[in-house]
Amino acid sequence: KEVLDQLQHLKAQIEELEMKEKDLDQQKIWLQQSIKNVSDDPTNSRFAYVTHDDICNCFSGDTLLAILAPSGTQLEVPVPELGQNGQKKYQVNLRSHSGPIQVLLMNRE
Amino acid sequence: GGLSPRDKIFYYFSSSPSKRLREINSMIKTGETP
Amino acid sequence: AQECQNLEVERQRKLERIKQKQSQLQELILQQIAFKNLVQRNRQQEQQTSRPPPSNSVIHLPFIIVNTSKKTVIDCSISNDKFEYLFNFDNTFEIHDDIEVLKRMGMACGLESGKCSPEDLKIARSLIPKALEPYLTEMAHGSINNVYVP
Repeated sequence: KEVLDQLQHLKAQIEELEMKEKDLDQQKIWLQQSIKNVSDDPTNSRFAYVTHDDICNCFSGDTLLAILAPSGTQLEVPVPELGQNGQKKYQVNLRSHSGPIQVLLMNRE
Repeated sequence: GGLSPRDKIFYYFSSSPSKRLREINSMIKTGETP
Repeated sequence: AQECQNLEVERQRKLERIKQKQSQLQELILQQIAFKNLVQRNRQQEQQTSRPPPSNSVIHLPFIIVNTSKKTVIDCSISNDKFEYLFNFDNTFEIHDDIEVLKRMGMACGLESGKCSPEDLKIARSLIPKALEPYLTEMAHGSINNVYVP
């Protein structure tokens, strides 16, 4: 009888979880659409920018590269490898198929 | 996107999740692929 | 008893999936709040100054940021049409997207770290659909790690 009760209990829990998952899926779709609508709205996109100071204040002292690229641009980062001089090499490769990529070099100076 | 046989991580603008960038940062820091 | 075991495994799988989806939903909530907050801030600033900032002093979303030590030597090759770039660094770097930058700017009202003041929570509430407010209240006290049923 205990096992049967546990079985019933588990089935009920699973049903609840399935409903919860459906709710979450719906909320995600809804929110993704909302974000798209908000960011595509021309009156909002006009104000969708940050200043150089905003960015520099988030990464104090570092050298920064701001990259603006068309949707779908591929950024490729290989595992760092040891170079011939014994130093590790770090690489970033950018490839666009639909438009030029803009890169800005920024630092506090 | 994902890992290729040559151990790279790909990120696609306006498409890949932020999590992918965190994986890249971890790989750069540790030298190990996720 | 076997069926019980199978159902328990299924229950655990569903729980994990739900936690993952909840985490994704939280991230989307942060995105919406951060973006709307940014737009509001810039709109107010332009109203105060009565003009937009110089175009060469701002960066429009979306973008990503590569940051590295100022001692790092960066070698850059660019194709003629600017469709391809290759960067070589002699030191480590990090890459962050624009939403991460907005969070660091405080545009997500501290919700990303669970440190949200009552005033900020009020602002955040006004920026998301009412149906998601229960999540917001939980996030204000820390990320939702377990399955949360509003």
